Amino acid sequence: ERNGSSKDEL
Amino acid sequence: MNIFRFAGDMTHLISILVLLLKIYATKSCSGISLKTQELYAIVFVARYLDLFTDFISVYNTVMKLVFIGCSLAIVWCMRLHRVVRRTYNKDVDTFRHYFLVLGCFLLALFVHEKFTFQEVLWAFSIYLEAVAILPQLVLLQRSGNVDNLTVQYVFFLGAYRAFYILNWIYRYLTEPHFGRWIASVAGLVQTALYADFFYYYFISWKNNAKLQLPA
Repeated sequence: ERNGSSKDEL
Repeated sequence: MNIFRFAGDMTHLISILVLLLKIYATKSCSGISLKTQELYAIVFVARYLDLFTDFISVYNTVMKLVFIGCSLAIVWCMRLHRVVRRTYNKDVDTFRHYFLVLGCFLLALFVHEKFTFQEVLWAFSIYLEAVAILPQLVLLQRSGNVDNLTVQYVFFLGAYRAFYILNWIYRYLTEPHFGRWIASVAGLVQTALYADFFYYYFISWKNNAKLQLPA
């Protein structure tokens, strides 16, 4: 998954 | 993905499954606030708008679909299921939750990361999630002792956000430019809201008594 991307959390 | 975030997502999933189990197994939603469930459905729809535009990972997409699906299923069950809806006690679930929606939306208009449709709705969903449990906590206080499954539901829901705070601390320490202030501050507020509930839950568990919330 793209790390540190703005909205990678649920 | 770190262990705190994964643990948080799993406890979040467990809380929703516990709720679905309670409703499905007992065919009753007594002690559950429909307003909190409606707020959670709004939170997930407002937050997961990027479901079809930004692919992050299979895990991310699947979990978003599960969360949206389950929260809408719970609201559908409590509103329309011919057996369950009769057990919904609307005269104890009286929190005026539309004020929460309006307040969070206004706050999101002023405090957000970028002034775009998706970012404002994302901030709105973060603020709304922080306060979405209020109707449920008010209902628990009003109905005094409640059944264990509802208490466990709130417990797992609180634990999930507490894990997420550990996740934000971990990411802040390990990732150079990780700044998630909106979610972190709102997450702290959310976990603080549960803190007093946890306190009474722990006391009742220690004394092996039923949960007694101060009136």
